[in-house]
Amino acid sequence: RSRPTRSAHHESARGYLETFGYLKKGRPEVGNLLLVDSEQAYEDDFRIAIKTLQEFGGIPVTGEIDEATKALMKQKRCGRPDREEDEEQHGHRRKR
Amino acid sequence: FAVQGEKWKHTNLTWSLSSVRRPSQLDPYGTRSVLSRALDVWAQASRLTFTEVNSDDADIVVSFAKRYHDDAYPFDGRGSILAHAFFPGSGRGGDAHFDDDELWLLQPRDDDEDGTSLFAVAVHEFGHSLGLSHSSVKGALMFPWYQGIQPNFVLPEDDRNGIQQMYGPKTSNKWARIPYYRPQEPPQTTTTTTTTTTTTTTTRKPYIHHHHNRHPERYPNRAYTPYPRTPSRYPSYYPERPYYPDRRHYNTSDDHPRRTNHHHPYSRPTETTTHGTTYRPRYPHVRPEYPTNPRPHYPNDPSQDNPRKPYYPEKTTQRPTTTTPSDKPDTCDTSYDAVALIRGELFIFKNRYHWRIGARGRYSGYPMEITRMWSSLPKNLTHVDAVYERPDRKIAIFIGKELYLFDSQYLLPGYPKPLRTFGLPESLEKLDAAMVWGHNGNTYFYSGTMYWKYDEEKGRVDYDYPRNMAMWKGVGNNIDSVFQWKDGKTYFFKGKGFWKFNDLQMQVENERPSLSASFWMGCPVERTGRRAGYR
Repeated sequence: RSRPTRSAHHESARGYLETFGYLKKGRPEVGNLLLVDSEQAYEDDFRIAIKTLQEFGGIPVTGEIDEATKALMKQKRCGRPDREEDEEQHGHRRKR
Repeated sequence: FAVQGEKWKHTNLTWSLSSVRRPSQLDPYGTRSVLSRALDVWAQASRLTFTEVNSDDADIVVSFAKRYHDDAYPFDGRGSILAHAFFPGSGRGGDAHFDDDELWLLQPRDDDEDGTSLFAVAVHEFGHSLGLSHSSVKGALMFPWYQGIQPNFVLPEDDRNGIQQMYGPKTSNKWARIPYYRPQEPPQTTTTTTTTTTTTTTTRKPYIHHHHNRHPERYPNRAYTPYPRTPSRYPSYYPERPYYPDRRHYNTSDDHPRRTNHHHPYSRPTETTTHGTTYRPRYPHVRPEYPTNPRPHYPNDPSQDNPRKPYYPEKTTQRPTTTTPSDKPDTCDTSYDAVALIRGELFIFKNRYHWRIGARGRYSGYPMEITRMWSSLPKNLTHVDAVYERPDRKIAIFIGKELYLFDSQYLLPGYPKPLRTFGLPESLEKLDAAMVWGHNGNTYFYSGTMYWKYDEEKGRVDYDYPRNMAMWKGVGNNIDSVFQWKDGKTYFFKGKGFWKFNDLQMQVENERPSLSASFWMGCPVERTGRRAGYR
């Protein structure tokens, strides 16, 4: 099988990040109409989400979909999001 | 840990295996036994009790389903998603769903590679059912990625703090702990019948003798009371005041089947923590299979790791006491090795331990070993010398002649590094303290009678140092620690006291140090070792 193209990794990572609450669901461009370069904003959000996942999972924080990150995303886990949606919507701070 | 916000208003929760969505690959009785044990983990650390009821109206309904199953979280077949659960609430609130396509194991062995321990996942999911979110602490139960469960499993500190913050710690009932005899030989499997006319295949532990509730009017809710104080007619190997393990061992039917003996005046059904009725043996004629030297089991005591090691108290009448590690400091009567403000929270270090003080005071469960937070520190750590959070938010921990540099909890590659690499003299044995001085934003290291200014950019101390500690008037030499608190002021520590430092006048505000315990630890003044003096 040919190596999955970078966008395939990108897409599966995006799905994973959205499933577990690291990235808002749906294309963010809709939400970022004010920004001149929404693609750049999306890349930033994506990178931040990857970093957040890496920090939460206790692997080196690189912001890249490296091998450690791929392995983490394959690992068995709980189906609940790591960052609860209501925290995003209401933005209230959740007690730690 | 993270508290999601929803919590149960009552603590006596009911649970049930779904009558409709049962596990297709698992024996229902074994499944219920594992689920019961998983709930018991949380019950042991909090005021919660769980009673199994055979109804889909229970608070927590456990079901096994495949793919899409009427909620927004479809499963993925034999894949990475194992289960999920809902936070406390009515309806499906508290319910836990397990992916029936997974290979669930009731008794996982070490070599089970692709199977998944139902117990490990159930304990995690029930954490959600009780209101806990995911934790980023590796090793915590609420860590989202599957980690299996160690054989001598103990509820991790992070989870204990979480559940106790929500529901309060278990009220300690010192009479309700009997010595727990860890099975030496493999437990024999027997089939028993309980009064609920269901045949339970249980793992039966050696029989442990119990004593009746002698004073039901005084202890109405207690199944057992200790011996009378003068056990003259009992064999000497009975300790005068035996310790009992937690209730788990005589209320749970799967561990130790019991039948209610209504005829005996002293034995009334007690409010059991888990299902099944309680049988109490006739007292006292049954000759117990009781080991000559009961081995008290203290879960958090590292010396318990080797059950094979015999435990013979010097005098059988002496009550085995909780062995507190000798170097564990008394929170309200100690000096400090290091004090630092890290991520806006106060961290105080002493010997192998540290306290963490947030906006609402000291965290419960402290002092805790330093290595539990920074696990890359040496295992034989005895103390740390100095700690500070660098301007780049890295955490510097000085131990002897070395600096350990952490990015939150992860040791950076290349560390530890010797102090000489930062321009400090080879002869320097250790640092006393380190801080970023709020007055000018520079970093200073202190040791004995000297101090250095450290250039964070260059990564070395400035050339016209060291200078004499006399510059910091009033604190003398050989300080214990110094740091800048949230009020922007500088505080020097020595012994059990501290000085507030006037940065402009470069001298202490009061010549006489104040008592650290009451100010920083919030201890009542009378408990703060004033007798020992702190000048």
